[in-house]
Amino acid sequence: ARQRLLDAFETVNNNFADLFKRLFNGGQAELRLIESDDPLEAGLEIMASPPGKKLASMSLMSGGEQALTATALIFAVFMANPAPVCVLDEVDAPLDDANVERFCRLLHEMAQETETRFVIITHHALTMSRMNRLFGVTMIERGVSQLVSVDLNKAEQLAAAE
Amino acid sequence: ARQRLLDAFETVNNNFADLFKRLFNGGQAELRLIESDDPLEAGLEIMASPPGKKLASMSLMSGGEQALTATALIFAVFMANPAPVCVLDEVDAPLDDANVERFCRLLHEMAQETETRFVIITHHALTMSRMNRLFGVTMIERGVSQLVSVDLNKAEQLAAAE
Amino acid sequence: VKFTNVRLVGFKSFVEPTDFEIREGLTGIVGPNGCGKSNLLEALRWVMGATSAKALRGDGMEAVIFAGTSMRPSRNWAEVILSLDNSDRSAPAEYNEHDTLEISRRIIRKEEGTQSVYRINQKEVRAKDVQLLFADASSGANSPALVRQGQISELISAKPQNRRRLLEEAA
Amino acid sequence: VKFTNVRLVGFKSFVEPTDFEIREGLTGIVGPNGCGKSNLLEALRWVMGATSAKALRGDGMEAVIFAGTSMRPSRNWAEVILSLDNSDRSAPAEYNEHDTLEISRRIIRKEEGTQSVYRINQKEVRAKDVQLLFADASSGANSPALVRQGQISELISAKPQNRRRLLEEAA
Ligand SMILES: Nc1ncnc2c1ncn2[C@@H]1O[C@H](COP(=O)(O)OP(=O)(O)OP(=O)(O)O)[C@@H](O)[C@H]1O
Ligand SMILES: Nc1ncnc2c1ncn2[C@@H]1O[C@H](COP(=O)(O)OP(=O)(O)OP(=O)(O)O)[C@@H](O)[C@H]1O
Ligand SMILES: [Mg+2]
Ligand SMILES: [Mg+2]
Repeated sequence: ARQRLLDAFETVNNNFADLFKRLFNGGQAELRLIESDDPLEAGLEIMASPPGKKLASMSLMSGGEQALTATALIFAVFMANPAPVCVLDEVDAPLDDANVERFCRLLHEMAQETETRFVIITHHALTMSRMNRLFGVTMIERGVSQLVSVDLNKAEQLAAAE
Repeated sequence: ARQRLLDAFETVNNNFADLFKRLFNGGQAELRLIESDDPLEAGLEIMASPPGKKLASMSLMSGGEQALTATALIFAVFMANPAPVCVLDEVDAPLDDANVERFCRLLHEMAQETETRFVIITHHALTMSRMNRLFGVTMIERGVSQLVSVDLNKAEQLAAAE
Repeated sequence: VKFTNVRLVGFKSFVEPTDFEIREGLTGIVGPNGCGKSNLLEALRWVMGATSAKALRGDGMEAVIFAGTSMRPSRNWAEVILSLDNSDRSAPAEYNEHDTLEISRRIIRKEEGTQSVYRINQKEVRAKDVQLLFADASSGANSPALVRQGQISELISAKPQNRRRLLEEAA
Repeated sequence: VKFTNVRLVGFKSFVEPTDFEIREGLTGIVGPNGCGKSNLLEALRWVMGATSAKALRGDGMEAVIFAGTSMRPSRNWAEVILSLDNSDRSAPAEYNEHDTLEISRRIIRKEEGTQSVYRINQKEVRAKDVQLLFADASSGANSPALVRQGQISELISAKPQNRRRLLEEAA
């Protein structure tokens, strides 16, 4: 079990370093096992530096940088053993447009590599425009949800309307 | 001290009920002291129902509804004793356009009632368009921040650029 | 296996039978605050055997049954049916002869409490059987592939010890 | 009193002296991820006497000094100066004869550690004096009026006991 965790750590760490670079367009990141020599007892520390900045603990990064780094970590674990479906609920909320752009490009690349079907819940107009299709959820009758197909052009109206 | 907390609770609860209605365009909300008869030992429970929905604990609401309700609570405490400056760092991140619209309208009303100066950090294009002025923060030289005045029309470009 | 459809009947705000198709590539889900988007993800995790009350909002399994509105009465049962395409025959042995797998979970409110009934291709099974089915596909209700709203923030503020558990999912 | 300006010198990513004007009504602050917006709020809380390491990102007071980049060397001091307009004469007695109040906090990295020096109108005071000054104006570094990024989420997931402390700020 200890060896399996170390192997998993190895794989995930390599994925993480690569995915971070793709999401940040450079920079570097790595995982570290801390607080114990025994991997089954250790803690997971995340060190990262966006391009042009110093390597430091993730806790010193900005809100959006932390979210993008944590997303890279979740994807790193996912890519170690890709599931047939992946659902992301508003992970792009704190990201600016440039980061959302790279996030969506990475989603397309992962979808091609793994054949995983992705479901992305979002309020971000830019994310909507990068999807293959959109479903809208509405409550025309109060308290009752309905699912409808959405024209990619009508998307922004739906997200804004009541 | 016990009486002061109860008086504060009374004021904040009334503010909260009113601010919630203004942010949700209806519905109702209230605070409850729970887990102890002694207010100095009690916990603060938040009950709320958006228009057309049942009154329930805040923990059953959607992500955006919870954020808007928590914002109403913070404003309720603020209005009990308005400070000369109020800074809000990305509190509008999980809100849709309709809620952002009401959030900004409430900010204008509070600014007039209290003469407080508000500073709103945001990524939301709609929020930017409702401000009296915009300052942009940029890192033209990597790792070095600069503050610049932003033309309200150029706003969206800045938020999106790298 | 490929996930193809999630059907919700009386699950939370989806009181009317609703088919949520899962198609190839990237599907975006949009709509105003509180309209039901996260409820879709919860329905998927619920039918896959999610049991942790913390990860499913609500103080108990009953919280998933449509609670009624001022215009509609509450219900006393809820069901979610997940359809899987097994044409690549990658399902576990005992279900692998079928082209389609249908996993359903129904909860019924009775006087003595609520009861969840699980079925795979109409045959009643235990919760454990459903959880194991997805564990084989490395895609259980708690898999890293299903990222709940706010889970990214939780990961950022988590103690290093708790973050390490994420690795254990991959091991 | 009215807050009119926050001047940052060598504070985190604001290595060049920067004047952040606080004007009437609603001022929006915009920019890409990581460009320094939250650092502005931290500078304000820091000069008002914030001491909790948890609420100021970083493992110690030194974390606020510009740490250098590949193109610029690090610094060994940082300063924030807050200007207040006191024409309504609502300041505490000992400072109330002045039209303007200037509160400054400077931190210097020395061999034996770092040291914060506080001044009000050029006169050196203790941290406590600055904290009390703002307590009178019900707007301390921990006042509900200064909402940090992620603080709304913290309030939502807080235990009821911790939420009650918010009320104590108002009492
Ligand atoms: N058992 C139930 N019966 C009826 N309605 C319910 C039930 N449980 C939850 N709801 C409703 O579902 C709504 C929450 O939906 P959901 O969390 O999916 O919203 P959302 O679209 O994700 O919103 P956001 O963008 O704010 O995250 C709540 O407003 C609540 O009233
Ligand atoms: N002591 C320091 N010296 C130099 N740079 C620093 C220092 N402390 C923090 N920074 C830099 O400041 C940046 C964080 O800025 P900040 O948190 O204000 O970003 P932000 O604009 O709020 O972004 P977001 O929109 O993602 O919240 C980090 O990228 C970090 O590199
Ligand atoms: Mg949601
Ligand atoms: Mg920030």
